[in-house]
Amino acid sequence: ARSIVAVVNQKGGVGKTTTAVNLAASLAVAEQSTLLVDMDPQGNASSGVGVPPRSIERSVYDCLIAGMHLEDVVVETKVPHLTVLPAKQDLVAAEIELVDEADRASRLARVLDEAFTRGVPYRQVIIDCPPSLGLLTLNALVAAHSVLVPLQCEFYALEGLTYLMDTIDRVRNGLNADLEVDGVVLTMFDPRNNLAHQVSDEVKKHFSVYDAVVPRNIRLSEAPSHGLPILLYDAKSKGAEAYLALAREFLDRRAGK
Amino acid sequence: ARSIVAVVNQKGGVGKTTTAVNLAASLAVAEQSTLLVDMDPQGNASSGVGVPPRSIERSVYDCLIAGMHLEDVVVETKVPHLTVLPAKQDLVAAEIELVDEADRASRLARVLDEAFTRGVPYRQVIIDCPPSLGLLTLNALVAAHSVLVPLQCEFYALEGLTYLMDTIDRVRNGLNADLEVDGVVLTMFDPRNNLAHQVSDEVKKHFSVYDAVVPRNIRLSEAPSHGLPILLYDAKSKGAEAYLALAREFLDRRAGK
Ligand SMILES: Nc1ncnc2c1ncn2[C@@H]1O[C@H](COP(=O)(O)OP(=O)(O)OP(=O)(O)O)[C@@H](O)[C@H]1O
Ligand SMILES: Nc1ncnc2c1ncn2[C@@H]1O[C@H](COP(=O)(O)OP(=O)(O)OP(=O)(O)O)[C@@H](O)[C@H]1O
Ligand SMILES: [Mg+2]
Ligand SMILES: [Mg+2]
Repeated sequence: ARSIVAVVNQKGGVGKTTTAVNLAASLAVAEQSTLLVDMDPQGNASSGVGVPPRSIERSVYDCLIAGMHLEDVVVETKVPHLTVLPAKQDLVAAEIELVDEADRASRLARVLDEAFTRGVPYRQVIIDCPPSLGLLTLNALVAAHSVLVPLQCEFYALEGLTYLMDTIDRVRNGLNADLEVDGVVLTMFDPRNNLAHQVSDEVKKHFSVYDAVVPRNIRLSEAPSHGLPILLYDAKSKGAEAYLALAREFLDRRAGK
Repeated sequence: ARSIVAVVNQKGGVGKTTTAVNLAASLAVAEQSTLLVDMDPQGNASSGVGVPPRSIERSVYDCLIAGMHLEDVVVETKVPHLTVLPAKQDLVAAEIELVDEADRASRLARVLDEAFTRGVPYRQVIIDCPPSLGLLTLNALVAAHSVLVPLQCEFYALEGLTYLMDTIDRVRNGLNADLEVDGVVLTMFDPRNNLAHQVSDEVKKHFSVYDAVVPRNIRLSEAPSHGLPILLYDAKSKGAEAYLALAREFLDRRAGK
């Protein structure tokens, strides 16, 4: 069955985009037809797969606001089986333009539903979100079957987790009754750092945490400047291994469904 | 003369809060009466100076929306001469409640103006902002005399700089003609990393960059879990030295104004 996952955390810089891009690329390499949706006006996920915002005419904004079909906006990437619905800065305007619309929170869900009804082939949809819990992230939470939460093991990042889970509960009790928390992914993990182990132990007490842990790895921060996911930039790096392991575990968790 | 500075960057996790908290604390240690304003619903700057959001009744929300006086909401910190106007999660509601108000972007400017007219003593005001360019950050840009931009020397962080500077120009041409860009502060700088030097060289071509560079230093990420600025947590650390140097340079740039 198809899986739609929102990668969410209102705390900034915790590895949402790095996780969305590299999980999507790893799933594509496993021959899963994958769509990466960029819901962040920064357009980092788009750049991360070699489709920088300045290079495109149409973006997810045109689907959300102008009713353009997904198939007419998506762009193929250098990775086989990986397609991106790109974002650019105009997406900022969508938050303002949708405020008074009754269906403001379910536009993305409709864009995806209608595209699947027309027969678009994606088995996996991964949605990258901005560092906030505003209307763009809300659209992702309403459209998704589950939520993946990248977490940097630091104090400020831990503080925001409760509020994030409250927000997910509110969406589950409102617009998306089926929304599940898929799990927490520990990112930029430095095993020499005491705080990292303390935070990780604390999180494991309350949430489902993926076994796959992403270590701090310089190659992961270099890859986006080449417009490549880590698998195409440096497949032997620790970062690439971690995201392949994450993709395997991600698919295993879905195997029986 | 008094200085009001907004610490802004829509890219998440680049060290805005760490810079706001530790610059404010270093200015206070230099006997400058300093107010730290937390305009991020995450409330990280408040926690970073030992005033966690769950411990307070009133917050900046009450000043912005209910017209409460600044003096009735601020909290003294463990650092002499450092006071905080704390934030908590209710600040999220302010963005929604202000949308239809004509003066929605200048509420913070008015709160500060009216407080100074009543004679509050602060010489330095440092405003921490959330990772977005929405109404809360806009309020900070309208209230401020200048903007300090923390920048992590990585690819995604560089991408957003142009849009940030365009936004500052727009505010300067609109609601705050006197708004200046104070400068860029390089954060989490790792000198062994090529990309960091490439990004730093690029940024120096287009912007005023502070000589004081903040290195990656684990003590900086430990300090917030104790509710202490780095100067009180580990005054001998590289992080403390860097923020003291930044405060010295910050004051030198203002001497004579
Ligand atoms: N495991 C890692 N090791 C080293 N660097 C990393 C790792 N993961 C991410 N990075 C780098 O850290 C920075 C933050 O990561 P990223 O941009 O993916 O976070 P984000 O949560 O998407 O940020 P935002 O909140 O702005 O959307 C980026 O420069 C990225 O290249
Ligand atoms: N120089 C540094 N060395 C090591 N860790 C740092 C440094 N500066 C900040 N950090 C840590 O990196 C993380 C991100 O920093 P911080 O929260 O200050 O960024 P921010 O820009 O305020 O994030 P947000 O966009 O969520 O508001 C925090 O966990 C912080 O403790
Ligand atoms: Mg991102
Ligand atoms: Mg912050």
